[in-house]
Amino acid sequence: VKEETGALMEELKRVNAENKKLTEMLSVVCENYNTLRGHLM
Amino acid sequence: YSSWLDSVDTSLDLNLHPLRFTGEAPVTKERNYLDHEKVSVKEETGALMEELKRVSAENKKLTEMLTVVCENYNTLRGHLVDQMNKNGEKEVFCSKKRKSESSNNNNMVGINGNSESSSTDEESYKKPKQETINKSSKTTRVQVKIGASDSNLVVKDGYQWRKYGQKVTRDNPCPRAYFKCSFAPTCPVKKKVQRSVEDQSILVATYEGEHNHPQSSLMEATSGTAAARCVGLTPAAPTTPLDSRKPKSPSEAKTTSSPRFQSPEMQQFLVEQMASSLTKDPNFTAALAAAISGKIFPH
Repeated sequence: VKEETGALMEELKRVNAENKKLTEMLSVVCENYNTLRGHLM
Repeated sequence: YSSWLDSVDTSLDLNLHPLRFTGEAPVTKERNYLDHEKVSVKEETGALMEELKRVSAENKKLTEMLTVVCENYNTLRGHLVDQMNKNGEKEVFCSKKRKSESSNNNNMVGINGNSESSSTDEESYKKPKQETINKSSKTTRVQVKIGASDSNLVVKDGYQWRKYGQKVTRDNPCPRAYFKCSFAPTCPVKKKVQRSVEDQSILVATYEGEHNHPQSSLMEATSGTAAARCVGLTPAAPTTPLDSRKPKSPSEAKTTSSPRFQSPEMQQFLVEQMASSLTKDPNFTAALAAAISGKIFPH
C-alpha cells in the first residue's frame, strides 16, 4: 500500500508539474493572442 | 512442625487462563493500529487517487484549451500576415506613386525649391525630358493685375511659353501653372503662375533663370491676355472689352498704379509691350517710315 501510495504521490507530482507548465504556456499563448488581436483591431 | 506446615500455603494459585487475557490485549492493539494504519493509508491513497484524477482532468482540459488557443492564434496570425502583405503592397504602391509624384513635383517645384504636397493634373505626370535648372540661378517675381473672372493663368512677358503642368497647392486654392520657355531645352527659364492668395485679381509669376536668346515678342502676335489687359494696349485681338478692365474709380486707378507696377521688370515689360503693339500697327509703321524717309530725304 505504501509503495502504491508512493507511486501515486510521484505521479501526482509529475502531473502537477505538467499542469503548471501547461498553465504557463496557456497564459503566454493567450497573451500573444490578445496582442495579435489588438493589432488586428 | 506440623503447625508450620499447616500455615504454609501450598496452593499454586495458578490461573488457568492467564495467557488468554495477558496475551490477547497487545495483539488487539497492534491489530487495531495496523487496521487503522491500513485504513488511513487506504484513505490517503484514495485521496491521492482522487487528486490525481482531478489534476489529470485539469491537465487534459488545459491541453485542450492550449490546442484551441494555439489554433486561434495561428489563424489570427495568418490574418495579420495577410493584412500586412496587403498593406505592404498598398504601401509599396503608394510609396511608388508618392515617389513618382514627388519626382514630378520636384521637377516642377524645383523653381523655388519648395516641396508641396498637392494634387496634380494629368499634365503634371509628364516628366520634363530635361531638367537643367540651376537652383542658384536668378529668380524674379512679377505681379500682374487681371480681371476677377479671368481664369487664364497667362502672363504675357514678351516670350513664348509652353505649359507643362498645373497643380493645386495646399496654401492656395487657385491652381498653379508651370511653363517652360518655348526655346527649351536650350533655354533653361521656367515660370510658374498662380493667383495671389491675398488678392485673387492679381497673378503672381515667378521666373527662374535667364533667357539665353532674344525676346520673341516682336515675332509673335500678342493676343488678349492678362499682361495686355494690364497695359491696356490690345489692338490685336482683345478677348474682353477694355471697359471691363479699366478701373472704375480714381481710387482703383491709384490701386493699379501701385508700386508693384513700378518695378524695373514691369516697366521693361510695359515698354516691350508698347513696342510690340506699335510695330504691329501698320499706320504707325507707315508714319514712322515716312518720318524717317522725310529726315533722310528732306527734299
